[in-house]
Amino acid sequence: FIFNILCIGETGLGKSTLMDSLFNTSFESTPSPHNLPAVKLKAHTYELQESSVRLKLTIVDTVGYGDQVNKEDSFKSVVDYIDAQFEAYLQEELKIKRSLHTYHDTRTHVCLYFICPTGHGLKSIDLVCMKKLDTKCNIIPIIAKADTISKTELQKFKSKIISELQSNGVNIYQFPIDDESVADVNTQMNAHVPFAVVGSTDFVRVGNKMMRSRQYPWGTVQVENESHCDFVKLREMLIRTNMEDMREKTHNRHYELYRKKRLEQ
Amino acid sequence: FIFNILCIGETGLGKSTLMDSLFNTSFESTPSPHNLPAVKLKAHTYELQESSVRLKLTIVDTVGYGDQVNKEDSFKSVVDYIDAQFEAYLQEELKIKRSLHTYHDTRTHVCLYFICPTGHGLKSIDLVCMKKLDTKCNIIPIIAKADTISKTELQKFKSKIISELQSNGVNIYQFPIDDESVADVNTQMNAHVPFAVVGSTDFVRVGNKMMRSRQYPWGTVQVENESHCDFVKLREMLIRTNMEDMREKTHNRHYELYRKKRLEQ
Ligand SMILES: Nc1nc2c(ncn2[C@@H]2O[C@H](COP(=O)(O)OP(=O)(O)O)[C@@H](O)[C@H]2O)c(=O)[nH]1
Ligand SMILES: Nc1nc2c(ncn2[C@@H]2O[C@H](COP(=O)(O)OP(=O)(O)O)[C@@H](O)[C@H]2O)c(=O)[nH]1
Repeated sequence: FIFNILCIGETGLGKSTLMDSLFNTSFESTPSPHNLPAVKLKAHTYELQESSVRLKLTIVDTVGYGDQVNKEDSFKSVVDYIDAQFEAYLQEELKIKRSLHTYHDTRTHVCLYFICPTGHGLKSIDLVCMKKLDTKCNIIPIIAKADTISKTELQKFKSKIISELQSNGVNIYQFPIDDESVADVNTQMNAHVPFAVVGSTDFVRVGNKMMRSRQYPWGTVQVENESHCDFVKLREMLIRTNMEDMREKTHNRHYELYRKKRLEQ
Repeated sequence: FIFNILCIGETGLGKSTLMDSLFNTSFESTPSPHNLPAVKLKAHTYELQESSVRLKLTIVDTVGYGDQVNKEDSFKSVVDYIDAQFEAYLQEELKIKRSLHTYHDTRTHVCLYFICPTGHGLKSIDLVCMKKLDTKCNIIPIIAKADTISKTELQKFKSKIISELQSNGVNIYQFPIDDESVADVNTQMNAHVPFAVVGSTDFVRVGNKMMRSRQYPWGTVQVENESHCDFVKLREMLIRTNMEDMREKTHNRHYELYRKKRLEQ
């Protein structure tokens, strides 16, 4: 069972910490410097067990995204990467002697777009980038480092983001509501997007359990506490409920669009 | 007594909130959108009373700094603004019939540079901008929204910033240690730069006092609590101890350099 995640966001938004929190790993990521001259896409592949399913998970990180003085090429590298995976699959599909069932599919199944927790709204690069990507992959926008934002500010911030996405015609991934078994929870979850997440590689003892937390002099944020952030919701949506739907939409919608445009050239 | 502050930093870093916190004002700032095509410098002037001194305070905000896809012009607008104030002063100084003592001095006395709390280090634009400004004004780098960073991360972050400034030859403002009456406190304070600040326009009752605070589900950050952030240190250094020194260095060092280069042209 293959699943490929692309994490897009500026350096220092907690992307690697969030991935470690979601998948209980320590992605041996050496912190990346801020001053790379261009965006580099770094992929890590892991063999994991997620609730009795053996998962071959690949996480691609955009190193240096948005850090350059001129950010224009930031998202071009990302678009090129996604297209390259479609192209590789297409080449395999077009072979006379092909073996698609053993082919290691690297197509991006979901793009987690990390939004800077400014409290004001999206940045120009966020809108430009997501607009370029919304016909190429499933986008789930995420508010990074949500422990920066108070409860009252968060509601306004989420509404602002959703309205900016709508007025710019950006189509983000909708959790599917056509399948009765998941329609209810997915409908509720769609209303919470963008998920405001907190991640941590530190644990604090609570009772007799070790809980992922961020400790401050004024209090401790518990990653899995739903009144502290939407981490549990994201994990539910991403890993437990909709992984198969994201793979299907990638194959039946995004890939087909790429293939059609490519073969019409 | 005139004092001019220039606040440089990306939209949403809490610049206006910090100014309100430092000067007990509510700067009627309508939150700025993120997608201005260029940086606009907006000045607000206030008549304040700071411990028995009547202060004519002007705060200049860089609206849209770092938000454009191409950030190159972000700092050019800032450099042009600072030079324009020197130029205006020079023109007055060169007049035959002049009145410098009634001239409304708009030269920048201090530049508060707001650093994004990524935890990793400075961004390319931060280094490029501060390098362009360090011979033109007194720079005090500030870690914005410091309630995003835990105590252990903060020490590493501060050291990383200081070492990046040093290895890039950026000269930030040093609190003066030649005057015996302030040498001790200034020497201590120099060791805490960049100040990690939190600001707030909300108040929470603590005992019988209303304290500036940011309330979260997991705890309340108190802006004036020195174990929560360096707000009190910044206020001490900026307003109570070194305002006169910053005005002097602007006039005797930065302005003289500008004037010399200008008259040599
Ligand atoms: N406030 C806050 N800080 C975080 C969070 N997640 C990670 N960090 C911190 O942010 C810094 C950068 O995290 P990292 O995962 O390396 O970010 P990346 O560059 O996007 O991969 C580190 O100091 C982390 O401890 C979070 O949810 N909230
Ligand atoms: N976490 C945190 N948020 C802050 C702080 N100061 C301001 N904010 C919030 O950040 C958002 C932007 O603040 P604002 O002062 O308008 O930023 P500006 O665009 O730089 O002037 C608002 O939602 C503020 O409530 C702070 O010290 N910490």
